[in-house]
Parts: sequence; structure tokens; C-alpha cells
Amino acid sequence: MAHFTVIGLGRFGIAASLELIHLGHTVTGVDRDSKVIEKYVEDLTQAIICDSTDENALRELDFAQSEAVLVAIGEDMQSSLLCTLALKNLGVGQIWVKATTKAHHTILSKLGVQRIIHPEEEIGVRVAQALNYPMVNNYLPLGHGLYVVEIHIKQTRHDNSLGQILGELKASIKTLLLKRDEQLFTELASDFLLKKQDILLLCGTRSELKYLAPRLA
Amino acid sequence: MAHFTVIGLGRFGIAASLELIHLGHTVTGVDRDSKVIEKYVEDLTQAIICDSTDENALRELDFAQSEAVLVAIGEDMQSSLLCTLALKNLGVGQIWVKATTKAHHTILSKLGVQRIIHPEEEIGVRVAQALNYPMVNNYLPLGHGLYVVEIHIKQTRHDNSLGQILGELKASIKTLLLKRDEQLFTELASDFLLKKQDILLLCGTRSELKYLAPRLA
Ligand SMILES: Nc1ncnc2c1ncn2[C@@H]1O[C@H](COP(=O)(O)OP(=O)(O)OP(=O)(O)O)[C@@H](O)[C@H]1O
Ligand SMILES: Nc1ncnc2c1ncn2[C@@H]1O[C@H](COP(=O)(O)OP(=O)(O)OP(=O)(O)O)[C@@H](O)[C@H]1O
Repeated sequence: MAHFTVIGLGRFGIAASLELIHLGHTVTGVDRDSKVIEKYVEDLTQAIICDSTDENALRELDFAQSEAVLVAIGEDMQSSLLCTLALKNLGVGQIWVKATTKAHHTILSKLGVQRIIHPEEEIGVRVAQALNYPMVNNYLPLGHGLYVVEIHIKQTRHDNSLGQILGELKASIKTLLLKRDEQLFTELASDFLLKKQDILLLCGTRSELKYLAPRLA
Repeated sequence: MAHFTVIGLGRFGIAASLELIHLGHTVTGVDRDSKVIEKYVEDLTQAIICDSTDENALRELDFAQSEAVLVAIGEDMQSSLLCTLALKNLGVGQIWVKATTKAHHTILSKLGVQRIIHPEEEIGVRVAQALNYPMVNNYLPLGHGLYVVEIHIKQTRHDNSLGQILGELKASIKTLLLKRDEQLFTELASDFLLKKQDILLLCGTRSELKYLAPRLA
């Protein structure tokens, strides 16, 4: 269990705060807007009204207790940068910041923070991938053009064998795992019969996955 | 190769548009702001200035050509809903919409769209997970408390064997894959030596991953 501070309780900041609490940590939420603090005071470990661009006001918070500080101030780049600068001056070691533009990102990297986050861009890319491969529920890009993909078997492929689905790729694509309800299967044979709602994990290149797409539809 | 229409070219909408083009598709971008259209006219297949709440204006666009329409209008919930309604009236079958609030989400599901996206919340949850498990680079939640995690081996674990790292979990946790540069290894033995920058994919429960965390630090 660790303690975190989240500055700026917009949708991104509060989603991160509530998930951290759900994961068993404690969170101090900071926002300059008292209405926002009132809204979340019951859900957070601690909720503080504070203008986080004011280094003296921030000094009151005990950052030494926090494993990391998340700056989730959105639209106001100036506030986000002033807050980040104040945290650096106070010696905070682990600062993650939400950036709104490329310029914002560049300035933050010059200030030296540990992670810069672009929620809209990251989800934009994921949505494009989901539109591109509708049969892929989720995926991990591994680099060098390799992807681990999570496929949910549809009714149309119920009782197809793994060999049937993989076709020419049987030898090259890696079948990592199959989850059926709570059961896990590894080292699947070519005649293994797939059932609808099975979750199949494969690892392959983009072109291999393209070949598979119609075979899973 | 397919055609998509993206309405609203904010950060989310344009990120999705550019990724779709990068993936080999064509995209018609629509925005009511001529400055935005001017900015992206070179990057998109087609860029149209249009107030998408106006069904008559939308009718001019040939949606039959689009595999899906993404409504990426952000802050203005009214415009997002009116645009979605107009698309439904025009018979568009595959509508994905970015939602800003729970209320927005509820109204969209009543209208009946194929996917509702909450970028800030989704990334907020991911960031919390990343803060919680700093050694996990990326992950896939599989349901029933099972996760596939992508771990990047650090310098500190260079030449540790897989058996050493997994400890008591050797028998229960599933080792799916190891990627070393462009090479993939499956069915790893207990004495397999890990190298820094190896990418290791494991599947286990949250408590198993918690046990592993300090062993990978
Ligand atoms: N100087 C500041 N100190 C503390 N809180 C601040 C400061 N400036 C802005 N905030 C708070 O940050 C929160 C998020 O900012 P804002 O709403 O501008 O971002 P956003 O990008 O719309 O958020 P999201 O997209 O995450 O919903 C707001 O609740 C706001 O009150
Ligand atoms: N009725 C409309 N028709 C067409 N485009 C619209 C309409 N209303 C808003 N837009 C456009 O949608 C785009 C995105 O909207 P907005 O900037 O409000 O969202 P945002 O949430 O800030 O975006 P993001 O977070 O994705 O950057 C803007 O470029 C805006 O001009």
C-alpha cells in the first residue's frame, strides 16, 4: 500500500484517484475548486482545496509521504507548468503530468518529469486500432512489428478447430493461451475446438493478423 | 482498406484519423471550424467544413461509403447528441461516440450507438495501474481476476533465471512468451536466464502479480 497525491480532479485525475483507492492505496486529492473537492471528499483519503501553482501553499502538503504526484490539470497549460515547477522546487522525485499539446509536452520534458500522458491521443490510437481490427478486443504492441492480440471467439467460429482458424499460419503464429470462463489452456493442439466466448491470445506480425481477420469473423 | 468518417477533429478525433490513415485506410474528417480543417486538410483523405448537427448538411456526405462514423465532438454534449441523432436518422449503422459524462453516456446508449468511449477515464485507470505496478509496462485484463502482463526485465535482474524470479509461483503462473529484440521464445525452462530489456509475458491473478512485483524490481 502506498500514498499518492493527485492535483487536478477532472475526469482523468479523479479516474486515476478512484482506481488507486480501488487498488488499495491512499490518495490525497488537490483542486482549487471547492465545489470539486466537496463532490469527492467522501471518496478520497484526503481532499484539499489549494491553488497548486502557489509553491507556499503546496509546501503545506507532505509530499515526502507520496510515492508519486500526478498533475492532472487539463486545459490550463500555464497552471500545469507552474504546478510542475513548484513540485520540482519542493524536491518531489516522481512527477507524472497530463499534457495537452506537443508544446506542453516539450516544455515538461525540459523541466524533467518521469512520465507525460496524452489521454486523448492514446485513446484515439486505440480506437483506430479497434476500428481496424474489430475482432481484436485488446492488444499489446511488443515492438519490431509484433503484437499480442486478445480475440473473443464469435458464434460463427464455434466448434472450429484452432488449425482451421490459423490455416497457413499454424506454424508461424504463436498461440499463447486460451481462457474459457475461469479455465486456462496452454499448448493447444491443432485439433483443439474453439467455443464461442473463448478468449484466445495470439502473438504475430501485423500482416499475419490481417490474414487471420476474415478467418475469425 | 476501408473508409471512415470522423466528426470533430480535436486531439482525440485527429489522433484516431491519423492512425487510421497510417493503418492504410481513408478518412473523411469533418469539423465546423475552418481553421481546424485548414490545419489538417493535407493529412486527411478529405476534409469538410460542416456543422454536423445539421442533418441536411450531413446528408451531403456519403455515409454509405464509411465502414463506421466516429463522433469525436468533445465538450459540447448537445452537439454530440444532435450529431448522433442526425446520423441515426440518416441510417448510419456503425456509430462510435466519445462521451464526456455519465449522463452523456446514458443518453447515447438510449439512442443506440455501437461504442461509447471515455478517453480521460480509460487512461486515468491505466495510469493508476501503471503507478500501482511500475514494473508492468502494459497489460490485458482477461476477466475473473486474471491478467496478462508485459514486464520489461531491468538491469537488476540480468542473468536471473526464470525460476529464481517466479519463486513459489513457478507451478501456478503461466509464462506465455519472452521477446528478446526480434526473437521470440516460448516454453521457457526454469533455468532460462533473463537478460535486461527482455520482454516477458505472464498470465496470473492480481495476488500472484503482487507477489512477483518485488522479485522483478
Ligand atoms: N492551479 C490549480 N490548482 C489546483 N487545481 C487546479 C488548478 N488549475 C486547474 N485545476 C483543476 O484541475 C481540474 C482539471 O482541469 P480541467 O477541467 O481544466 O481539465 P480537463 O482537461 O478538462 O480535465 P479532464 O479532461 O481530466 O476532465 C479542475 O477541476 C480544476 O479546478
Ligand atoms: N456541431 C459540430 N460539427 C462539427 N464539428 C464540431 C461541432 N461541434 C464541435 N465540433 C468540433 O469538434 C472538435 C472537438 O471538440 P472539442 O474541442 O470541444 O472537444 P475536446 O474534448 O476538447 O477535444 P479533444 O479532447 O479530443 O481535444 C472541435 O474541433 C470542434 O470544432
